[in-house]
Amino acid sequence: MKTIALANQKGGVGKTTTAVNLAAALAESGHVTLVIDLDPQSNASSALGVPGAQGGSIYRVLSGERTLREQIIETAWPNLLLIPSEPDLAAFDTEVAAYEQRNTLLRAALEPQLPELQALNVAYILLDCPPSLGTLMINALAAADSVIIPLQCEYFALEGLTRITNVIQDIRTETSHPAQGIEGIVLTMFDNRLNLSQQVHAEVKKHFPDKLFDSIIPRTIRLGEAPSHGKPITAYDPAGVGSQSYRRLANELVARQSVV
Amino acid sequence: MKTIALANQKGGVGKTTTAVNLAAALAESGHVTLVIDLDPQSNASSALGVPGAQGGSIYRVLSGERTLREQIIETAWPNLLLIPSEPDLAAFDTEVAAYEQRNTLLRAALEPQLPELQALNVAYILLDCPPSLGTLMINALAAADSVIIPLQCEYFALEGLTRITNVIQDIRTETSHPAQGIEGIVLTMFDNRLNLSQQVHAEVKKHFPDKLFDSIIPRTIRLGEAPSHGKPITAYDPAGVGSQSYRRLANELVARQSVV
Ligand SMILES: Nc1ncnc2c1ncn2[C@@H]1O[C@H](COP(=O)(O)OP(=O)(O)OP(=O)(O)O)[C@@H](O)[C@H]1O
Ligand SMILES: Nc1ncnc2c1ncn2[C@@H]1O[C@H](COP(=O)(O)OP(=O)(O)OP(=O)(O)O)[C@@H](O)[C@H]1O
Ligand SMILES: [Mg+2]
Ligand SMILES: [Mg+2]
Repeated sequence: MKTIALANQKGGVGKTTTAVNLAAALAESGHVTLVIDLDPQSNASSALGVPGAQGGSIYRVLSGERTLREQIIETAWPNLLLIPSEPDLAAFDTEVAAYEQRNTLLRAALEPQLPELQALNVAYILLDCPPSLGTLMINALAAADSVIIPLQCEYFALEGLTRITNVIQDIRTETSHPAQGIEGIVLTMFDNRLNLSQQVHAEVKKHFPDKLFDSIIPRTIRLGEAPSHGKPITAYDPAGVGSQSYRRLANELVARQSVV
Repeated sequence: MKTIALANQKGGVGKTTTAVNLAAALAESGHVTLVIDLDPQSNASSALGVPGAQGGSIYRVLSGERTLREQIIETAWPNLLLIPSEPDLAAFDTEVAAYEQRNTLLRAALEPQLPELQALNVAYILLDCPPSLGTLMINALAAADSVIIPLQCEYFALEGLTRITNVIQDIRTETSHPAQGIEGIVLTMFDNRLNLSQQVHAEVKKHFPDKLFDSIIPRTIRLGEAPSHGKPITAYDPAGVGSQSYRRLANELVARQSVV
């Protein structure tokens, strides 16, 4: 089992879109995948057809009221599980500010549940993070084995890249995490016709050559529409470019795991 | 003088792009405008050609080390002033969590400085907010006379709209703010050819008819490129569609002020 955080403090770069559609592509190819929605906006929950906090929520787990296993719900698609978010999560930073263990609450909730998750055959856990450097993102980085950084092909997103890569290193040291840091950087909303997209691609290749996924996610109309139907792209437009690019990303991710 | 917050907890919807370019359009038409960058990402600072925290920062003001006036710097364009952000701002939520007055620190810093700001002829203060419902955004809502909500023409952004409108009402009650709430909602990254853009436009017109600005900001390549040159759109592509749409928005905003 591997836990991967989708993190980038820059807003609107495709964290949720990548968490949901990568999870759907992994599930489609037979890997049981659990999405945990750590964003109070609960976009990942609604993108999977589960409007806010129906049946369970990660907030109940972080506050110690429920175990992780109890909050897992099934989605409409096989092998695709979810722990939703809820609006109360927005107050989390302030609520736990005085608590010394505030940064490792998610890791503490996950570790004792490993046997339960293995019994469910969970192969991947994907953590969707909110756009900030707050306690929820820190919890995700402390709990994850590695981090996928979705990077929108725009200037502000590129400018923020060294920020998130530094934060990942800092959190790992602070919470004495054994595993490797960055799983990879995936370019999102790429538009072949734009200079900006080409420039961002060239910059990332230059500075992070061994971290950049080969799979690039193009900007497509269907990827923007899918969430309004409460479906991942693999269900909304199974033969389209969006589905193909997320399947390619899933295959690339899986192939990396078998290389020791 | 009017203080306006650019707020929306959804990430990547055009808060910074609107703060910077609306400010530039107001400045161009003779209104002295001060942009305060409340986002630790300091995108507004770099979009105005001032890389992180050179010469001043709002963090110094909120922590009480400096007065607001002392942190104001000039940009390369007449009538356009800035108080930059800095990375330390990311720790603000946790640093002030135990402090009872944490939500009104910005208002407390602004009020005594009104004579200084009037001496500078400041007509508008625009507050660029980070993408979260944390203490920095609450400070902005408590300090502002009104709020402009940039709304990207996408599903997740539309889904989050009632969230931000509710939060604005809550904060005003909590911090006993006398002024009106929402100045208006401005559609951003609008693409005439997309169903999604048309649908979002129709939905907002239906639910918030008297709040929607007539001016719509289209998605343009130049608006995406301008920040990488450290210039507002009015300097980077003065005759283009992006500049025209932000000038129209500025004119609409100014016209609303004179109607009592
Ligand atoms: N490849 C794509 N093609 C077209 N639209 C996309 C693509 N990826 C994401 N989007 C759209 O762009 C917007 C931003 O994406 P998304 O919400 O996934 O980013 P995020 O990083 O999760 O945002 P936040 O920072 O608010 O959590 C959404 O409206 C989404 O539907
Ligand atoms: N009208 C537009 N046309 C083209 N690109 C745009 C437009 N408005 C914004 N952008 C680009 O879209 C991205 C998101 O915009 P911006 O950073 O202003 O949003 P934000 O709400 O401030 O994001 P955050 O939530 O991270 O603060 C940026 O890369 C910006 O350059
Ligand atoms: Mg998201
Ligand atoms: Mg911004």
